Amino acid sequence: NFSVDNEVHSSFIQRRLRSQERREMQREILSILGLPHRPRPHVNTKHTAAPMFMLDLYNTISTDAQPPGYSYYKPALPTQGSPMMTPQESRFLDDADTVMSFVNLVDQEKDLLFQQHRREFRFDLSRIPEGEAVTAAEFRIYKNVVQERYENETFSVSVYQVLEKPPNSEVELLLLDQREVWAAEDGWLLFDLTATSNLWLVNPEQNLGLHLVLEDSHGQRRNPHLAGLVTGNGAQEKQPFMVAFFKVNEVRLRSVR
Amino acid sequence: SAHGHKGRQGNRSKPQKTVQDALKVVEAAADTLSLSKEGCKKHELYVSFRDLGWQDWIIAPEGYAAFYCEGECAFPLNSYMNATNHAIVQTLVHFINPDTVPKPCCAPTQLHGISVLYFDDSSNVILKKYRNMVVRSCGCH
Repeated sequence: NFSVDNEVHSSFIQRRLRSQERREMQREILSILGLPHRPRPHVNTKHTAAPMFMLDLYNTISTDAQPPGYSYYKPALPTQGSPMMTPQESRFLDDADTVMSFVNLVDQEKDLLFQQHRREFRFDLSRIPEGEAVTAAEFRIYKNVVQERYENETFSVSVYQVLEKPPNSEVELLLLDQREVWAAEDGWLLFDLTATSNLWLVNPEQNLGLHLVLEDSHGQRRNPHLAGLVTGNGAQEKQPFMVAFFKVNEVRLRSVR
Repeated sequence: SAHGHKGRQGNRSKPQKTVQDALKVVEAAADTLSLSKEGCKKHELYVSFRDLGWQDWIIAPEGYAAFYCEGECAFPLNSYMNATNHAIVQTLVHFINPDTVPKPCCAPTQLHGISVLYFDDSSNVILKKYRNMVVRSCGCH
């Protein structure tokens, strides 16, 4: 698609590409983008939490980089209600070459049947870009306001790394991060996963997932839903996800084709 | 190449005339298309992800203005944008010896990056910064 504007000159004659040419053109552009093939996402809903958060990041970068008068970086989606970016994430974003969000692979419906007082999360980190190192990673989970009898209560939200899952015995856990929250609080809770994700990248077999545990002020384990935590059944734009920031640590050479 | 085949050509003037005629035709065609007379300039080239039918996996942008550099870097270079000193020297040397020394190239002098937001096969979302994807300015090198 070639066009002419006031500042530049076009010497191309526009014509429709033949299907073979079109395929070759697509292959070339995919190669420039560093992709071996066209991705085929099985779920491509753009209105879930992770894509909305990522679109926020994209708009931040594009607004910063956008030359005056340009209109090519129009956001494709509204960002209202998307997960807010913290100042720390803004710094991570400045340093990053790539940012990636990961969907939770654990079926929360099934999980709910077996575990009343904890939730399990798993993220597949095997498809991260080649030659890039994690500079920061976090797990994000949304907390709604609780307006029932727990309104004045505080809760403790803990995120554990699963170290081992021995058959017929309790799983071995490592506490990664903990938050104290009021029942009346509302918003995204962030848990640092930088060290854990680096470990999972080096030793993928140790990626056995995360456990989230909720305790009330008496130290009793409770169902995360009682504190308003959205773990699977809630609104699409409030679903938990993981985000990682990457930086290129080696020179990328494009192969000759 | 004509030099190496000298001995095998029976009629030396006829092929030379043919080559000259052919050159005239090429020059005339170039004049008509106004390609070769055009100086080194930035030209519009918009890569449309929408037209490629990639909106099922590319979230943003819909496309980007990549631009490209095209045109002749011929003597005198002063009128062309961003000619390097070396390009001016090379143009002069080309002028003296056009068969062995090529003209300078019309190429990008400033490049900028873009970011692309897309789904991968596992429905994870990737935001990637691509450096040097957009031509900001062109010049003779």
